[in-house]
Amino acid sequence: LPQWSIAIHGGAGTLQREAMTPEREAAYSASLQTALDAGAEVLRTGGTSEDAVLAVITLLEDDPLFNAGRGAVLTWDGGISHDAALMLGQNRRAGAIAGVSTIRHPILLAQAVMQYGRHVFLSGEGAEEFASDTPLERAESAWFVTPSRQKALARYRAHEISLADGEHRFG
Amino acid sequence: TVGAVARDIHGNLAAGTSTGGMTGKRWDRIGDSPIIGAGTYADNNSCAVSATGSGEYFIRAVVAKSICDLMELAGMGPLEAGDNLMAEVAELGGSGGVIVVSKRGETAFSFNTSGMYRGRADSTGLNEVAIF
Repeated sequence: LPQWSIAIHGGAGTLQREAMTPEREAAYSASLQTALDAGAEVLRTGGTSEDAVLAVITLLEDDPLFNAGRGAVLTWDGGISHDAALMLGQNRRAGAIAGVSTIRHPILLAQAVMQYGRHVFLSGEGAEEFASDTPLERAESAWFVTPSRQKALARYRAHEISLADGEHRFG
Repeated sequence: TVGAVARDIHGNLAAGTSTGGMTGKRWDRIGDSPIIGAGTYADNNSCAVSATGSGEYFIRAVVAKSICDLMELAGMGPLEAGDNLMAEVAELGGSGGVIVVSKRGETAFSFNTSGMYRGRADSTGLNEVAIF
């Protein structure tokens, strides 16, 4: 049995397998390998599972190929709404945040909530206010929003609006 | 969504998940990723889990905690427990997948849709990334 181990994921696949070109596959694979290597290095050198998880996720949050942090999908109004959670098996301490839009690394805000210890799950404006009492890096929308996600939202909205005009209606 | 689960040399587990949600979401919709027990869970007595997929179904099936329960209470391995919960998600109408690391350091992927980005490594030399 291994002394340490790590597994990572980059989501459920916003790009369908049949649409994956060799160049795209190489880019995704390289990003996953970089993140995996970062987490493995933490564990190989005796670091904690918490630090390994954070090493992986902060890298992927900065990578526009994946749906978290920079390059995350957009809301109906074209905005940002990030969610994240962190949990430790040793003591089952946990922290989670939802609906934040200015935190460069949402997973680190989840960690801050966990470390604060009084609450487990903060959301929206309250989570942003909590973040203001931490040294966590903030970012403008321009950092998070990418052209490919804007195009995806435009396609989605056009499709949804056409459905709403037909027999389907939003309730 | 992105996520990671890990076991360190002290036997401690951790799980993390981060996401932008789903394209065009409205009404401050929140999926399973930040919900402890649905999209993210860790317990040294069983396993650590991070999920990705159609979050509403992962919430209804309480996927992450249920995988840990199957491992701790029914003695299942991480793949068998993960497959059980992903079958339940599929039965409800959802799709996606999970990554699991057991308290013994075994890793497993379970998913029921294509285009899944995955990677894993351990101290025995395992090192792989793949797009399933």
